[in-house]
Amino acid sequence: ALKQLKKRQPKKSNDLPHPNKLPGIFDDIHAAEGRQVCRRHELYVSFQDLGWLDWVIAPQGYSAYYCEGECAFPLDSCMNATNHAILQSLVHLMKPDSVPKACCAPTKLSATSVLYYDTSNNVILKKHRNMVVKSCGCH
Amino acid sequence: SGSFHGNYLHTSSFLQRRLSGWEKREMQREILSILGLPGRPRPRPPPGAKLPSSAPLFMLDLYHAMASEEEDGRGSGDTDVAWGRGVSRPVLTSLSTQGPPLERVISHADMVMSFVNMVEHDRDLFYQEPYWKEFRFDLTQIPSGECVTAAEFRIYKMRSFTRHLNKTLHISVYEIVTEQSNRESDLFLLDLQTVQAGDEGWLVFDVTAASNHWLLNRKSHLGLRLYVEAEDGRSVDPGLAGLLGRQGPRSKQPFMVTFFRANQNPIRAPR
Repeated sequence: ALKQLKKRQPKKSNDLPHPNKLPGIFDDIHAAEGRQVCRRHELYVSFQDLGWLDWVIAPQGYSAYYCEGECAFPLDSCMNATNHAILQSLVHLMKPDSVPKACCAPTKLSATSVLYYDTSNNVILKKHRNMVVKSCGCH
Repeated sequence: SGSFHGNYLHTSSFLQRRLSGWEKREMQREILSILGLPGRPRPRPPPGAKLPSSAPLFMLDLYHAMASEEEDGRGSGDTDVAWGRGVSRPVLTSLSTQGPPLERVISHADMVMSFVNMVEHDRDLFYQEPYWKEFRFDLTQIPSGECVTAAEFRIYKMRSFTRHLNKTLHISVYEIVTEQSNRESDLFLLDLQTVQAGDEGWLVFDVTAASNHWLLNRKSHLGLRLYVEAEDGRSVDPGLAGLLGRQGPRSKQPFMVTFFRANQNPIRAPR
C-alpha cells in the first residue's frame, strides 16, 4: 500500500486539500456535523451488580472508563494523538473507502487491585494491569 | 437515559441488545478469565465468621494502603508502574525489624495471598521437651505460573505467663522437610527472632525458602514448626511464652502471607 501511494502521490498531489488553501474547511466540518472528539467517558464496573460481593471483599466496583469519539483531521491539539494517527487521518481524507480514520483508544492504562476470597477462604490481593483508562487519544 | 423496545435498549449513541442468561454467564466467565480465575470462587464462611479474622484484616489494611496510593497517583501510573511502591507497613504491629521491608516486597509482587492456619499440633507441657507448635496451610489454590518473591509467617505474641518479663526468648521457625514415624522429623531452619518475655505484638518470620519448596513440589508441604527457648537453652512451651494459636481470638490468629510475581500473563480461553 505504501508503494502504491508513493507512485501515485505526484500525480494526485492536488487531491490532498491543503489547510492553507481551504481555510476553515475542517472547522466547518466540526461545527456542521457536531462531531464528538475522542475523549474519556465514565464507565463504572460494579462487582455488586455482577453479584460477586460474596467473594470480592474490596472494592465494590471501580471506574474503568472508556474512550469514544471521532479522530477526524485535524486532530485537535488537546488530543493525545500519535504521529501515525495524524498521517492515517490524512490518508483517510484521500482514500476514505480504503483507509479508516484513526481509532480513539486508550493511550495510558493503569492497574487496579482487587481483594477477594478464594474457595478455601484464603484472601487474595491481586493487581490487575491495564484495567483503568487514564487517558484517551487517536491511534 | 435509554429506553427499551422489545429486546433492545436504545441509548443516545448505540443500539444495545439485551443479553440472554447464557450470554451473561459467558460474559461473566470472560471477566473472570481476565481476572485470572478459572471460575467464580465459592467461599464458605467458617463457623463464627462474624468476627473478622487476622488474615483478612491484614489484607484489607494492605489493600487500603495501596488503594490510597493509587488515588494519589503514586502507584497508578502507566502499565509499567510498580505496584504499591512506598506502601507503609500495615496497621498490624510487628515486633520484628528483620526480614525484607514490606514496601520493597510489595513493589515486586503481582499478587499477595494470605493462608489461614488449617491444622495446629502442639507439643506442650503435657509432653516431653522440647515443646513446639506446628502449623499447616492449604496451598492448593495457588494459581500456576506464579513465583514466590517473599513469604511471611505471622504470629501474635502476648505477654508471657512468667514472672520474669524481661527474660529473653529465642523463637525459631523451621520447615518440616520429612516426617519420620520412629524418630524426630527432619527440619530446616527458616528464621529466628529474639524477643523479651514481656513483649506483645505481631512477630513476622521470613518463610520464603519454605514457600518456594512447597510451590515447586506441592505434595511435599508438611508445614512449619515453631520452637521457643530461654537464654539458657531450656525449651519453653510456646503457649506459656504468649504465642497465640488457633485457640486465640480470631483477630490474633496466626497466618501466612505470600507475595507472588506472575511469570506470564494469564492465558484466556478463546471465545
